[in-house]
Amino acid sequence: MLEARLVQGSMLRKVVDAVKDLVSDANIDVSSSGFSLQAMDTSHVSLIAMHLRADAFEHFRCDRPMSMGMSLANLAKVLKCAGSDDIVTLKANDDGDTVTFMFESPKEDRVSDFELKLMDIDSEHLGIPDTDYCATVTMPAGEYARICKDLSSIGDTVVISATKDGVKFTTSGDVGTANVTVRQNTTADKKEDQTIIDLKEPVALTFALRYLTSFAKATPLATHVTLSMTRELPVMVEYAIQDMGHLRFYLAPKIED
Amino acid sequence: PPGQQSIMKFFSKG
Repeated sequence: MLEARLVQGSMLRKVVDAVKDLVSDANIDVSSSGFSLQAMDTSHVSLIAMHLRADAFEHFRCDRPMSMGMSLANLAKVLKCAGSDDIVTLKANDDGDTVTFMFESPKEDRVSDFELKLMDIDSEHLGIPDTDYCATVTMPAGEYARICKDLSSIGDTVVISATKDGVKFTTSGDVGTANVTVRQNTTADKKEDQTIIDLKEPVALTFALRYLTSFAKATPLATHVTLSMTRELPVMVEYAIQDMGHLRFYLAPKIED
Repeated sequence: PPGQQSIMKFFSKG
């Protein structure tokens, strides 16, 4: 059986809210290492990989690995019923077709439980190789979200180029063109305002802004987002889930027509 | 969309 008690229950809601518009149904895999989710969007252009470590939970018991298939829209509906400070406990039997979410208020004066029906989902698990990235930029998550939003109002695709001068985001459309350059800034007073660029080799890749903008729905999860790029390979957009795990998005680059 | 590659091209199955 599975029993997992997460004090910061709101993290689950933030994760689901970040991915539910890209993926409608997904398997949440549970094992002794924790919770993980891997899913492609319906167009098979991007891949989501989430992991919440077992030690992130106050109590974690998983007798044997299980896959819990669920509608993420329905999961979001359930998690929306939790208070923002509630402790969330998941319970499921090994061969059951439901998972139960229990929400406890911090003062222990309100307890609710919701049973969610599970479903069988055929999903292809992809192996993600370790990659030596040419460029890694860690920037405030809000800044990344703003760039995606601003550029989306001008064009549909963005060229992200990393050079020693910084990371430049370029788009063009009927309105005209737009460039935003982000430079390293490790001297900001507040750590959450810092930008760190690790460049091994210059790299430039073209991406659909629609997906990069969708990834920014994970902004509430973390102060920073990390973009990792290498030539001709998918970009990895990573949000740390505090010290409990990560939510990674991979997006295949566009090539010349 | 034109020029858009599938993510499956980059990651192995299994």
